[in-house]
Amino acid sequence: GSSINWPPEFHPGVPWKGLQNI
Amino acid sequence: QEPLTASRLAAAPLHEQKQMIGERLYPLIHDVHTQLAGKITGMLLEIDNSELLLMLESPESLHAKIEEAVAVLQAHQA
Repeated sequence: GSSINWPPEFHPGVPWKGLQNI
Repeated sequence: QEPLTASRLAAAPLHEQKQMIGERLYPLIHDVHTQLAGKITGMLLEIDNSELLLMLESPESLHAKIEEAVAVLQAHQA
């Protein structure tokens, strides 16, 4: 399932992918 | 570096707000949990911006949330 990719990791200077779910 | 205030944050486009908070949170989390910093920051960014701003100003709240996030992460990975 998609939970394997949770949490969306944040790295400085890289657009955070978690924003797609907000 | 200037503190990140609610008004400065509100002036930014929505898609940049989480990014701005993340850029502030990440180094603080990296100091505590170097290996997991990316995941923990990602988890905490799911919290409301108003609460995240309070956490940036309160090391006690931030560290409590970090430990909470680590526990959830470990349970998730188990």
